Amino acid sequence: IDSEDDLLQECISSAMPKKK
Amino acid sequence: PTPPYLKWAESLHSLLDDQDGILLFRTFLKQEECADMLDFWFACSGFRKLEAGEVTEEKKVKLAKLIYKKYILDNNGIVSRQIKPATKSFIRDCVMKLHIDPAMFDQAQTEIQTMMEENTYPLFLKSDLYLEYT
Repeated sequence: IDSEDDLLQECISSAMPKKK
Repeated sequence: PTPPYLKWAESLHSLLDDQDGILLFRTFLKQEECADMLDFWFACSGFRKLEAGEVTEEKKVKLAKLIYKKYILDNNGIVSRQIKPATKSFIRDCVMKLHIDPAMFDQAQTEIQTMMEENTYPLFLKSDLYLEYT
């Protein structure tokens, strides 16, 4: 379950803007 | 230069283009118990971007199923309630038949975005949280 959450979280984070 | 928090009021995209803006908007949505809408929106964008990266087909399938299970399958979930039945059926078919396409969540993302633009985003700009921040 943890790895599933990690995978989803990774996907969400990948779409966020990087720190300016 | 214009301070970031004033840019956030220009459009939803300006807000979602800034890390601090996202953080504050998410805090607001959490108070309103609809933070899943924002997470879903970013998950859809992240899923679409997978194509460009080096991701295995297996991982794409897994992720599509995860997004479907977490946000769409539960009809009482905040995201699921805002998405049209036809859109949900389309995504369910894609997942069941393993027709995994980078654009399979696009329509659902648009529906959630419209909901945020018309509802939660204007409320956020009028919220104490935002006003205190500014």
